[in-house]
Amino acid sequence: VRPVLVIHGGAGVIRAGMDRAEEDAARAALAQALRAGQAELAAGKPALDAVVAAITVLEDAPMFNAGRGAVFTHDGKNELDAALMDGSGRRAGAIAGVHRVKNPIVLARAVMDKSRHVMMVGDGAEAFAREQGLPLVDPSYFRTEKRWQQLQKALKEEAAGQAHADVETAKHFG
Amino acid sequence: TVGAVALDAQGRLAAGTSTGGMTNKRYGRVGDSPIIGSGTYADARCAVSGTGWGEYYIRAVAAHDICARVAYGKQDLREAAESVINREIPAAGGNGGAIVLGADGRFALPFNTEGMYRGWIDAKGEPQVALFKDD
Repeated sequence: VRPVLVIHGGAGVIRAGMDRAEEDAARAALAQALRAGQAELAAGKPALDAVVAAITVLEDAPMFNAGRGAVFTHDGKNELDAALMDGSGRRAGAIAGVHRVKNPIVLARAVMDKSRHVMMVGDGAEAFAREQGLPLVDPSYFRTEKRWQQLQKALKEEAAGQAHADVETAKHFG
Repeated sequence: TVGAVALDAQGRLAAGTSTGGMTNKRYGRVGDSPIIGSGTYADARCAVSGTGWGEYYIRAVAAHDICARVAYGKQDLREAAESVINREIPAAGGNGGAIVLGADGRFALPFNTEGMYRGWIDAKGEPQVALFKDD
C-alpha cells in the first residue's frame, strides 16, 4: 500500500475576500500540514498519527477556521469542536464547545485513546484535557482581528435585519 | 473547518476534522464536524472529512452515507462522494465539500462552493495544493 494523505481547510474560501499575501500564506500552511502528516506516514506510523499531525498544523495556522483563527460566536467567544476516527478498529473520539484547548484534535484523540467514551463537551471536556496534561491556553490565543471584524459585520447585518452579505459572514460558514 | 484523511502503509484509514463553527452562532449550536458519521467517519474501505453547512451534513449523515454507498452499494468512491456532496446535499438546500479517501489510495475532493482549501500528498512527498475551482 502506498501511503496517501488528503487535507482540506474549509469550503468557505472566496477569491474576492483574499489578497495575494493571504493566498500565499494559506497555500504555505496547507503544504506544511501535508509535509507534517506525510512525515508520520513515511516513518511507518499509523494513519491516525498523520491525520493528527496535519490537523494540528492547520489548527495553529490563523487563516483557517479551527484552533487559532477560529470564528467568533454571537457572545464573542471562540468555541471549538473536533473529531477523529480510526477506520481499522471503528474507534472514535470527539469534543465540542471547548474554549481553552490549544489543539482540539489532540483532545479528540485523547478521548478516543484514554477514555471509555466517544464524545465530551464543554467544561467537562476541558477538565479531561487538564487531567491528560494537554496544553490549555488563554481564550485570547484564538483571537484574530479579521475574525473579530467578521463578527462585528455579522452583528450589524443581523441588527439591521439584513441577509448576510457574503460567504464570510453567511450563517453557515466560518 | 479543517480536516484530514490518511491511508498508511498497513492499509489503515483514518479521518479527522476540527472547526470553530460558524460566525455569530448562538445557543451552543454544534455542527457536523464533531459528530461521527456526519462530518467525520472512517471504516476499513473509506475515510471522510466534511466542510459545509453543518445542519445539512447532520441530517444527511453525509460522511457515513458516502462510506455506506461504497461498502454496501459497491459504488465507486468518487461517484459516492459526488452523489452525496454535490447532489444530495444541494438538493436539500445545503452546500459545502468533503475529502474522501479509499483503501486503494484513490481519493475525491468534491465541493460546490466557489473554492475549498485542499491538498494531497503521496508517498513521493510532493504536496499539491489548490484553493479555487479553477486551480
